[in-house]
Amino acid sequence: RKSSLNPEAKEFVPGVKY
Amino acid sequence: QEPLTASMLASAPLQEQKQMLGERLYPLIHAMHPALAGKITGMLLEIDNSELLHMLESPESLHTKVEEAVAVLQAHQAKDISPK
Repeated sequence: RKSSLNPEAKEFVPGVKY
Repeated sequence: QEPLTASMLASAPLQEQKQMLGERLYPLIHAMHPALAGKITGMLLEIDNSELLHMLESPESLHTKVEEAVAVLQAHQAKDISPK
């Protein structure tokens, strides 16, 4: 099953404006 | 923290919504994969909010999606490392 998730997605840092 | 509801989310500006969801998802994902938590959360935040809300309510669906993200990351990194 091909995943639709993007490995290049921007990293989320808690407390930092996403 | 009170559970995040759809109406709470809907009342926030769009950009804030992703932030709110990320703040809730991150600790759950960090408990599973500390080293990749930021990356996995970022990947999941690209999914639409209604599905993310569902994952916050259903640990099992969150767990499935996190494992999927780890697999995608590992396949992606394997591609980078493999000799060209």
